[in-house]
Amino acid sequence: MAQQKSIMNYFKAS
Amino acid sequence: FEAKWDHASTLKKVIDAVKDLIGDTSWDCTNTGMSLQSMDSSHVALVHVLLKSEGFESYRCDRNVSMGISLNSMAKVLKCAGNDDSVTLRHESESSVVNFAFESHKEERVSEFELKLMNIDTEHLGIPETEYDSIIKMPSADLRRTCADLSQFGDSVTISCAKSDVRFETSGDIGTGNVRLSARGSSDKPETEIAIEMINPVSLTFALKYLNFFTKAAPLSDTVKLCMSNNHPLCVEFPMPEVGYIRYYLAPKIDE
Repeated sequence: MAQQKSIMNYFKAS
Repeated sequence: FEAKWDHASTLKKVIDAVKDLIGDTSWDCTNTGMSLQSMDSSHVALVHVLLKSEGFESYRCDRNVSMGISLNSMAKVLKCAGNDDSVTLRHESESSVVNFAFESHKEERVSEFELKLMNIDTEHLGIPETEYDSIIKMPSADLRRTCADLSQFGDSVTISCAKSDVRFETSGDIGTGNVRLSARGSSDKPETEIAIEMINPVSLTFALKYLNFFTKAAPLSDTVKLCMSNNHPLCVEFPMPEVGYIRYYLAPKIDE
């Protein structure tokens, strides 16, 4: 099963 | 801060397009325009709205301000405006409210509402400049229909982009479904065009629930752009010429 990633895995707090 | 739109319809559509995904948010107002950036509560999707100052009838922002607002409350206030009424937003420095004034174009009816601002801790994420592997421009109604149709069969959609077509596939308990859209030009009706710019083929899987939230922006824009790179969030952009855009970012589902 494909796991849902968090957008925070890609975009970091600026 | 004071901003006026000639017609309430655009602002109503913008709020309707984002309110179900992000409840409370901060509008950041600067002299270049109003913007918001917010994640949904499960931190899977990110919404970025830009309303450029040039898109307003009049716009003034003497000092940068961040207005924390419940979008559901904002939607309630905007329900009180007719589509063709003008809308003026006003906020004074240090004030804890924002004022909305709606005026009919015959000027016989003026209504005013005051909305309490909220303290919202927003975490702004940095969105890196990305050279996408595939960019698909298509009618927004086609994307809305495709996502709605496939939602009847599965929770996830795999979007695969090749040189001349893009394929949306899903599967679920009752069966499977797929929709293939082929590139097509249209010089007299550019809004019906399907254009594919492919540098590398891409295949990514996304939760349909979020894509169905995104397509609530379809009334704002005839066309939508899907920007994809393998192992990277999808960017779904609804451009509003002269006014700005709504961009939604969605993290993919990845096989562990």
